[in-house]
Amino acid sequence: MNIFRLAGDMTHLLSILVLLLKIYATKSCSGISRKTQELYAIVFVARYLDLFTDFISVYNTFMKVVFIASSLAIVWCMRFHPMVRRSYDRELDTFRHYFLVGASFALALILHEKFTVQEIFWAFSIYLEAVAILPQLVLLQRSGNVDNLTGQYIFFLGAYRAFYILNWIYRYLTEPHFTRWIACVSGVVQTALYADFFYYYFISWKNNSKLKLPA
Amino acid sequence: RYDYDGHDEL
Repeated sequence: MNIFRLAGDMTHLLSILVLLLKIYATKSCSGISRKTQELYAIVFVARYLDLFTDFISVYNTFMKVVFIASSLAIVWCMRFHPMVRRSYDRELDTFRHYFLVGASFALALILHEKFTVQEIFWAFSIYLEAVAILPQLVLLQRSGNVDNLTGQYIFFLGAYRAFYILNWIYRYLTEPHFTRWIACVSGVVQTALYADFFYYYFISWKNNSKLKLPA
Repeated sequence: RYDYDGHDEL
């Protein structure tokens, strides 16, 4: 464990807490893409198949349970909680996210570390996580205005993978045989997808103005 | 340290 990875995990946890706060405090999920939340739930379930077979550390197991439980809880809220589901922007959240699932799985069948069920699902979860934010970014562009909590949620979500890139550089420099090409390349693509959001987020923060994404 | 098999990152 290194400081970059810990910062990344904590930022990731923070993004989930901000989203839970927004949904719980405002009883609304306006501006949040349910499709992106469903993709994240698939990412965590597919990635943590080793939850009961490989014990790495209490921290590792605890965080896996938190990520799986929180992502499923958010999807459940957005689908079934009577007040929350009413505020879902159904007509704006129209990205065909099943294509992302299919494409990620197809790529995982081709590019993986080992041809085993667990490794293919792990690679699948890495590719899917890289593109899972797309429905959310598309929804924001359509809805134009971004409320503060949603903006912070996406900012932390993008920042966590940026910390992981620093973690991979650090591990590459300090550990002799550390290579994680699948996670590294996919993580760089994932962070790059946030580039324009980060730009407009920084501009709005500098001008102390409302965050607006160009339609 | 963990050998490669266990993905030790979240």
